[in-house]
Amino acid sequence: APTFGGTDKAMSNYDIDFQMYLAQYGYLSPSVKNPSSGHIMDESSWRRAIAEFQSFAGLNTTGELDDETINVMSLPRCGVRDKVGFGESRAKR
Amino acid sequence: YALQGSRWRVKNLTYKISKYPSRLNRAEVDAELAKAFSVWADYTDLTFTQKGKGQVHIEIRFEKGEHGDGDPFDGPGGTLAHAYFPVYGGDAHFDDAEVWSINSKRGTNLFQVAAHEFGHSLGLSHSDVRSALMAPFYRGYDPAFQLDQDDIQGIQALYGHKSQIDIGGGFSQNPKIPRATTQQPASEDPALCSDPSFDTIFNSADGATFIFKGEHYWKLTENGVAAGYPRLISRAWPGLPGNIDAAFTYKNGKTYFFKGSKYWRYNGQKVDGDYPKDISEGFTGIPDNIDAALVWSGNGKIYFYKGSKFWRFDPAQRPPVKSTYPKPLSNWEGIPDNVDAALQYTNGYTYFFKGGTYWRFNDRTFSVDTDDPAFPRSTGYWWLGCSSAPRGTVGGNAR
Repeated sequence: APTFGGTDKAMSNYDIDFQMYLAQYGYLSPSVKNPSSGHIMDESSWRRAIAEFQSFAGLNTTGELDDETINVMSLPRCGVRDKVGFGESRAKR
Repeated sequence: YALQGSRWRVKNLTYKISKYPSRLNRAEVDAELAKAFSVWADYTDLTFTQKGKGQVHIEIRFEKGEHGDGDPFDGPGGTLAHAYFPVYGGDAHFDDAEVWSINSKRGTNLFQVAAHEFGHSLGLSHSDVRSALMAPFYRGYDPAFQLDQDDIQGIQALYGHKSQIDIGGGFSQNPKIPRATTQQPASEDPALCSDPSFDTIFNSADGATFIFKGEHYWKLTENGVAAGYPRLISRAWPGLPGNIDAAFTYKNGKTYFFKGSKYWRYNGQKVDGDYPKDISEGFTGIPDNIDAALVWSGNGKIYFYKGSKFWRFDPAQRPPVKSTYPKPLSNWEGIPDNVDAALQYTNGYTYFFKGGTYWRFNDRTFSVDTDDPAFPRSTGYWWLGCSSAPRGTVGGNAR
């Protein structure tokens, strides 16, 4: 499996699913969703993506894939992206 | 809340269900999806009309796996459904691999998920308010579901407030005519129909009619109870407890609620100052633990009922309650003692409710109205849309 920057341990398939999840819902570039293409990512992007999801879901923004974050990611949900238009900052109205 | 950036330019929208779920009754799906649309219609001037075929604004399909839009579903759990914003067509797709359910803790509640998806079809993106309908996560069946303020602000940012007042429970001006056909989708509530008594009934300042029972409330339409009810009193009127004794809305537009020795004043659904207060403080001369209260159509004064007695409260007089009160309730000829509720309805007539029956009062003769069928009548049939309730007179005539 391609190795990803941002962490010194090879990521298991399990982690790739989280990459796919974050890409599917707008926290990472959509290209990450394509499992056939290797995707080098720096750590800060990875941690920022996790932190953004945690902030949106009302969790502690640790930037780490902790248990609580994994639990929320496993909840059934709507398939529409949380961030419409990748990279858009969520302007609070 | 977050707006995607597009919305419909028209407010009368049409939809069709091109592909139904494989494991639910079609008529039930029609009713649940109409209820899901009415969640948004309640707070805006949007209307939603179902079509059988042809060109519509919003197409609804239940599909499995890859279904032609490049965004395949993933089987049970995970992604439940998705919808397209108005600029992308507004359609809504539901994963038919899910166990869709209606009014049940089992499976995934179709009404709640559909109401969420239709929020997208109208231009709402996901909200980061966890209690909002537009939060992305499904958190289980909620029998007392209602929109969060965040959702209401979002949809009204797109389509404005509801301008026309939907007259709740509106008999036609001539109350002799049973329920007119209604525009608003209505439904009958099985629990309420099996015991059609309630704690109180009142009109809000904008003309809607509500009934309170225990911790819950229902909004009445022209031929029954509005879809999507019951809801929790405490979520709509923050700070107000359940099991309310009586309520009325005065000509100052404020709504007064009574329970035990206390009363509350609300401006719409916002508490209007430091409440609760003692009834003896704000309504001197009126006892605690009243049964019912109304503003009488005959003279605009406020009447309170308790047991076999009644009191008249006139805010313009000092004292507001004359020493000649209380008087025997039998003065209201034909009305029984110990009523549950009373109201001056939006058609100008005065109604009294007890158990599952009600009486219409004739202000001119100062006695129960004569009509066919005679009173008392079944509250379930005439007010709550209970198809199984009797249309005619119920039980022996009152005294």
